[in-house]
Amino acid sequence: ILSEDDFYDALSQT
Amino acid sequence: ANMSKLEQILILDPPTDLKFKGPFTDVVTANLKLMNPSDKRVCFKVKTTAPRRYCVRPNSGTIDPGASINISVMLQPFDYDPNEKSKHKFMVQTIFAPTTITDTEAMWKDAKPDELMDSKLRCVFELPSE
Repeated sequence: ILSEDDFYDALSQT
Repeated sequence: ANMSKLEQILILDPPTDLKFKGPFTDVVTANLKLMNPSDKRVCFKVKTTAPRRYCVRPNSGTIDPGASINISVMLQPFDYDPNEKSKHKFMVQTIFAPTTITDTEAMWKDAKPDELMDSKLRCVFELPSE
């Protein structure tokens, strides 16, 4: 699936 | 284009949708279970399209052969709009663990696209009434 989304590393706290 | 050629080795539960049940005035947590059915150690890291909206614990790590781990995905409070469908997505990116992991940062940086596996999940918001 071509995904146009940009993914970023998830944070363990905001 | 989808860089990964390797089929995802981990079994995800849930496999495609992370459901968050409101109300969203407080933190709402969804659980994601990662199972490693293989005979090799697997390193994973979690990515998202909305990093400021979620706390993810753990957000990376290594799963031993045959083991599984539970990840808590904590959606931070926000003003929920029932008409706005969530477009947030999560990705669990994985790679077979090298024999000795000296520096995980370098391991991910140096990973070749055809070594990487990934699974994408959608976020679904539900109100208690729905």
